Amino acid sequence: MKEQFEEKFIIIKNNFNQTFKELFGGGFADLKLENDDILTCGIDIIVQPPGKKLQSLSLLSGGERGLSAIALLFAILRMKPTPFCVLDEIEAALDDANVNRFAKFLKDYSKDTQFIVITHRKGSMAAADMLYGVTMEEKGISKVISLKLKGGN
Amino acid sequence: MKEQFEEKFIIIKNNFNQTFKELFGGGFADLKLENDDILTCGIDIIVQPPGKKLQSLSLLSGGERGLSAIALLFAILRMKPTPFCVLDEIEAALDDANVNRFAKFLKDYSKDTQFIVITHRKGSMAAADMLYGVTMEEKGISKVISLKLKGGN
Amino acid sequence: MYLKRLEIKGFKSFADKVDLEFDKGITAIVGPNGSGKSNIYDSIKWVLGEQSAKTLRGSKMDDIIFAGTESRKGLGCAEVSLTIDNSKKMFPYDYSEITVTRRLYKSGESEYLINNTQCRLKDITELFMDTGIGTDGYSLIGQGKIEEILSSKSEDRRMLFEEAA
Amino acid sequence: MYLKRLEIKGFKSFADKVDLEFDKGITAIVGPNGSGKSNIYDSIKWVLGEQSAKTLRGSKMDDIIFAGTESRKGLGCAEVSLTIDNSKKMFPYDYSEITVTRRLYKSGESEYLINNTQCRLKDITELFMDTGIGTDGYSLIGQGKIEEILSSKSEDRRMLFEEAA
Ligand SMILES: Nc1ncnc2c1ncn2[C@@H]1O[C@H](COP(=O)(O)OP(=O)(O)OP(=O)(O)O)[C@@H](O)[C@H]1O
Ligand SMILES: Nc1ncnc2c1ncn2[C@@H]1O[C@H](COP(=O)(O)OP(=O)(O)OP(=O)(O)O)[C@@H](O)[C@H]1O
Ligand SMILES: [Mg+2]
Ligand SMILES: [Mg+2]
Repeated sequence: MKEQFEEKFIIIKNNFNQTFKELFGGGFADLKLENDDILTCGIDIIVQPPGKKLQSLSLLSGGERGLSAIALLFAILRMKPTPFCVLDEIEAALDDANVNRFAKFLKDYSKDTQFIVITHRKGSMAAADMLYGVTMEEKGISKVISLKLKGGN
Repeated sequence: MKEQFEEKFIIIKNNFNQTFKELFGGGFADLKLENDDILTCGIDIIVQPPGKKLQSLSLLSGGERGLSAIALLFAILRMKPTPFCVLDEIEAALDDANVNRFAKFLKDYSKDTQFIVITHRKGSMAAADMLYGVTMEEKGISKVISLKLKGGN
Repeated sequence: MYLKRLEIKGFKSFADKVDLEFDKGITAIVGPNGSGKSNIYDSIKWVLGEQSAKTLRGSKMDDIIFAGTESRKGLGCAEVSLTIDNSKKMFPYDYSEITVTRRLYKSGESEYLINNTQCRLKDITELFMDTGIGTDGYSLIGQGKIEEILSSKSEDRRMLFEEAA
Repeated sequence: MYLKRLEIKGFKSFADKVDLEFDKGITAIVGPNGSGKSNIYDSIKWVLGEQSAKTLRGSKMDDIIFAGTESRKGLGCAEVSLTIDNSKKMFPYDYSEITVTRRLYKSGESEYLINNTQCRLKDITELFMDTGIGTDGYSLIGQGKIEEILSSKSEDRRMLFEEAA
């Protein structure tokens, strides 16, 4: 039980360093168990954007924190993909360049996981196979229309 | 003292209904003192987007909450403009149409208050008289360049 | 085990029935502020068994029933149905797809169905156990919630890892 | 009483001195994630007397001194100067502008200056009292903080109204 958790932890840890490097174009990321009480202790997140000095997570910018969180999410998904994943504007803090990196990630992972993403960002929309538009033609009443199909218009 | 606060409160209250209507294109907004203990009680915020039913603030969308907060900020500024105001990505949750309404507000209020806005949004940038670009040419070292001047290029 | 269909009627701003079909790959949901996108997210959480009104942005559970507008009366019932592919027989049913339905009446009465057969909420949460589908874990990330994965309360993150492990 | 100039050296990612001039009207600060925009915001809060390291996203105050990068050593001192127009003589000084300076050394020593004359932090906060400028109130809204104005803790909002009234 303890060994099984430790194995999975090491896999996510290594995945995280991997996904972080892919999304940030370098740098490094790590996960550390707070103490030897593996099954009950907390987990510390350590992150260093490329070229910068290692500092606490709180000093990172809004976008760097958002992208680190996304890297961790994908690190977990890489180890154990869920059948589907629903994401509500998780790329809100990212600038356009980072949104495009995120969108590329979505495309790669969509082979193993179905993604439903609520978004305002063009980069995320461009990665989608299908688009639903939500509107309130009649005030207060939501209506949905299909906007784009895979390989179509 | 109590009367002076009550006067100011009523002005902000009325301003808030005004700024809300301007930003939402209708609806209504109100401020209510929790009880008669005017100088120590809390203040309740009541908001109703146009055409919708009056419901708790928590049920509003991310963008509706953001825009309501902006309406309240400008309601206070309208009563007592500060010499300058520094805003760090306060329009993050707004869609493009709402960013444009916010940008128009900035322009109107900039007659009485100097604004420094940190932003990723084109609508906010378009309203600016002056643009500073922050970059990290050398990793981890911030550098600033002047990008646009009033009426110029 | 991918999502095939989501039907929403009477849930939050969905006064009129909305029927969404999903395919494998990436589906984007777009629209203006306040149009109902996060309400779709909430409907998925709710039909999968979410019991906290606060998580659904309400103060009591019946806040999720369509309350009416200036020109329309409220409704007496909210209903959401989620259909999931079962072609690999990951679920202990002989059908090629599983439909989970949840209803809440203004009276406070609740109904739960699996493939149109009445059941308890417990049956729905047990159905999804160990599939990676559910209200815990990391398959549903709500608006403004992505940073929670970095939470300084490392106990929060442990839940995530245990779900994954 | 508008902001005329902001000089930053050794504060957070500003290892090299940066000199920003401001005019009346609207100035936009733009740039990629992590480039230093919010650090500019933090420098304004700090020079106006912010005493909470947490508010400046650090755990201790010396977190605001440039810590170095993979290719550059850290610095021993952070300094920020803010120059404000005084042509209407709103400040009790004969000058046409007021410059407020704050320095923090790695040793923990702090220095405060008004128009290049040493003073205490207290003198700076008193200078701005009743002007609407300062770390409380509503003239500085940080990243992710706009919703706090709607906070469910209505006591938080009272501060805002009292500042305005
Ligand atoms: N029970 C209900 N009855 C009617 N309308 C409701 C109910 N609950 C919520 N709403 C409405 O739904 C709207 C919020 O929708 P939602 O959060 O889905 O918006 P959104 O599309 O995600 O917007 P954003 O882009 O700003 O995040 C609010 O205007 C709210 O008044
Ligand atoms: N004391 C310090 N020394 C060196 N670098 C620092 C220091 N404090 C913070 N930084 C760096 O500053 C960067 C954050 O900058 P900032 O928050 O200003 O970014 P930003 O431009 O606002 O980005 P975003 O658009 O994502 O909000 C981080 O990468 C952090 O490592
Ligand atoms: Mg939303
Ligand atoms: Mg920032």
